Amino acid sequence: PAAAQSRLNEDTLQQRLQALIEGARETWTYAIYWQLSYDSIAGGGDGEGTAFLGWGDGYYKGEEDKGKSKKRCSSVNAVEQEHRKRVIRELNALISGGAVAGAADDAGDEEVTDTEWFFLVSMTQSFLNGTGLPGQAFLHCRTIWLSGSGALAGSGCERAQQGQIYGLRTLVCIPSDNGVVELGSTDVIQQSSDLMEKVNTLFNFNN
Amino acid sequence: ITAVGLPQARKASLARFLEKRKERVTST
Repeated sequence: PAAAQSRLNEDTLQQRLQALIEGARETWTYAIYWQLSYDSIAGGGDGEGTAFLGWGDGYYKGEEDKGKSKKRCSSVNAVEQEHRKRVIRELNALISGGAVAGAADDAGDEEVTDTEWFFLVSMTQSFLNGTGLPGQAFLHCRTIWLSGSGALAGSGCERAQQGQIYGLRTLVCIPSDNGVVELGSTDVIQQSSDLMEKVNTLFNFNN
Repeated sequence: ITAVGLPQARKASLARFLEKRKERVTST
């Protein structure tokens, strides 16, 4: 039952992230839900634990303009691109149950775009409450909306700067009851109260 | 990122991402 409940939560998160992006007027590249968790070991075992935001789920839509995304791969050198393809092939093998990691695969041979890579690497990340873009949004309970390459590069936040390098031009973190919804786009998107209201409706599970 | 280093709990997200990527690649 616990596994079924967990799966249900995953499915619900996925549906909500997808609804958020597919229903938006703006063109978002991806959405991630950073979920509030507590690390009892790091907290010293006193029952409190250290609060952090870890990967809850994510929905990657990609870029509508294939030409733009291909262009954004061109800055990556051949060695880096080969590394990305190898990782994709290994992950495919891992997920599909241990097939040969080096086997040729259409998806593994296709160039891995910068935003795909940024999304993929995000799965390995987490943020202590108050640190990084999601952590700051959650601690201060306020939306952070960075729009334009200059805003991302000059934010002083490593994740935003990394996103800018990978072609993002808008990065948004909207806090909810138990986590933070992050949206990224390769377009410049101005702040919208409509989007924040949608996040409030879709991701405040306590209500 | 390495395949072996990915936490178990994130495999569902990863599987979805890879599956959709396959669909995108084969549709072009």
